[in-house]
Amino acid sequence: SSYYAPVMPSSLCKPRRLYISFSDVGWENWIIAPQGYMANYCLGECPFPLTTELNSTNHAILQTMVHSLDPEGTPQPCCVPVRLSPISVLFYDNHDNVVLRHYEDMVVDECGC
Amino acid sequence: LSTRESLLLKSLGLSAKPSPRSPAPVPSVLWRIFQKREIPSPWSPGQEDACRVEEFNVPGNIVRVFSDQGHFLHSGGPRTLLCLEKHLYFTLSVLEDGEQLTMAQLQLQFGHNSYRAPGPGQVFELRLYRAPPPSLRELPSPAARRRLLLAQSFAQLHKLLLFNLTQVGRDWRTPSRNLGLVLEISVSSGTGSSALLGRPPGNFCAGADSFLDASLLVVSLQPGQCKASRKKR
Repeated sequence: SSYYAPVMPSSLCKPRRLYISFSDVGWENWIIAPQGYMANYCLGECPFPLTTELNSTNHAILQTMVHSLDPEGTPQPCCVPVRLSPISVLFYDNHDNVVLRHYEDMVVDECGC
Repeated sequence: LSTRESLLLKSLGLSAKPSPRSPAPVPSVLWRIFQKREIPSPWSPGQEDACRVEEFNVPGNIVRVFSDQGHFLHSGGPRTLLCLEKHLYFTLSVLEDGEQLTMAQLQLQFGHNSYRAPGPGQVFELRLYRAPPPSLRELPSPAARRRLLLAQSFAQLHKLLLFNLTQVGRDWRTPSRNLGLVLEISVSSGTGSSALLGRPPGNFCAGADSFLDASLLVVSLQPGQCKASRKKR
């Protein structure tokens, strides 16, 4: 028989704060700006039943159901980014030229199952 | 870390970790574009098309400012009307395969505006030539060696002169064709040139001799990196 254990809201699938500091990774002498940025990441559970807030696919709903019936055999769905934003970076390249480049999908705005 | 770092740099389109030797000041135009993207407009949040450079109204997700790697040439002596002659060269080989060059703009920077013509009835004449291939450099006359790209005359020189070199930039994507340019600024001949020659050369070249540097601003687009973001489910 399936069982239903309530999950604390903070452990549900959602974006978690992650600040990337370019000086931490030793890039501060060639990246002009920004000095860092909020990249965030997704973490949390996708429990049965999936609520609309968890921004899930139909397949994820199916998988949570199977997981609730057979927790050992089928894992929960994954918690992944579903909406990302770009950032622009100003830096020196290997020929001392100044480059302004736009990078897609660098910031996690929303997560989903 | 170095393996992971090189993988991450590669995903950011960099073959290796840059290590600037003599970093140039950041051009104000790049600061303006960067800061505008940092602070999205309240009227259309999230609508900015970061794969288009609004300031120049061209598609592009990379804007580079290349510093000039050329050197001064000066074939004429102090008694000629030639104020400046310089080879300009920009290393466009850094553009990756698949990048589409959508704009190239030559920027000539002078120390100040000049408010005086070189002499009565005189103007500054600026010419840009395609630098000759090595095989033609031995020809005696400069005219035979060079191909005029553009010519413009100025009664007064502005602090910043801009020239659209998009087609030339696209030619330069073929390394064997990137021989650079020759920039020439002279005082027009015509009435009164002998009087001009009577003055010390510095005088009639005043304005042109405040030339600071040349740079090439290039906008390019990497189509593969400008896909539409995943829609909310």
